[in-house]
Amino acid sequence: VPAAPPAPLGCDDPESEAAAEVAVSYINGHSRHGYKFALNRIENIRVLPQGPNNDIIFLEVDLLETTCPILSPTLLANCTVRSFTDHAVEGDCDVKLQKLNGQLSVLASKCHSHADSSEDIIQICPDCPLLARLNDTEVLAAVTAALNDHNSKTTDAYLKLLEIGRARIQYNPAHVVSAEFAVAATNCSAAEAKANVESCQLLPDDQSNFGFCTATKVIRPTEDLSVDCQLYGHQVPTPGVPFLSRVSQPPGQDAT
Amino acid sequence: SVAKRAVAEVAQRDKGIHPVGFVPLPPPCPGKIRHFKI
Repeated sequence: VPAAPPAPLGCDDPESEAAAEVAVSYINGHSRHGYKFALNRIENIRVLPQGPNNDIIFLEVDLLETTCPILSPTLLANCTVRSFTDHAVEGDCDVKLQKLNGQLSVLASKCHSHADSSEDIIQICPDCPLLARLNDTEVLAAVTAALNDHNSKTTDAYLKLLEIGRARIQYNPAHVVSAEFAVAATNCSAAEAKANVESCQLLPDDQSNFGFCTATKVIRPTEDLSVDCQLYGHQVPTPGVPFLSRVSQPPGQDAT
Repeated sequence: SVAKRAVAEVAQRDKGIHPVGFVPLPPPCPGKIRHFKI
């Protein structure tokens, strides 16, 4: 009598959760933009046996954006998933894994991310500010002003913008633009940059020092600007994944 | 016969009538939501 095929894996089975953990770790480890994502739900799992102790696993997972920037050294387990009212962003991923002799590895992954609909947010929280486009004029102006403000006050390294992570604009009761953006230290001090900003270059990957800034610019009723930047310290880059693969430009020049 | 009883049980289950002690299994997928659903 031929052996009965094994029962199909359920999405909440420990084996599925182990595969999802490897998948999420891979996805975060191979992304250099935005924020770390955390597992929200395993949508589907299919196992194709290839031979003894050799399976191909197709996994569909729903992820949610956390508050940890992708370059942050904070472990995913310590990252907070953004709340619904913070205008959550979801990631849908298809991942192909191989389980060989009990060892899981990712062969391929494909992800799409999208923000929750504005209608959903407004329905539950009518006054919550909504996500703005990253190339919105007001967002770019707020980021430029915030980074200039930080660089004009710091005695440490001159920071350059890497990318804007997210931005929100609120119109009532006050007109407020809040933005979060990733930065990198240059080889100049802020004072040196004042003399010749063009000579300030980002450090090579092996000496890289990244950071993250949060800024709030109040436009109405009274103009105000606050910015807080934190540098992570030197990090060892992942082989094959250049940290500085993104374009580094001042805001207002095709920053998207 | 045994065969007839098994068929009858399945038919009862299909109608949502389960024998005593029957615990329905949760659907295998999708899995549980850990945070919230968008």
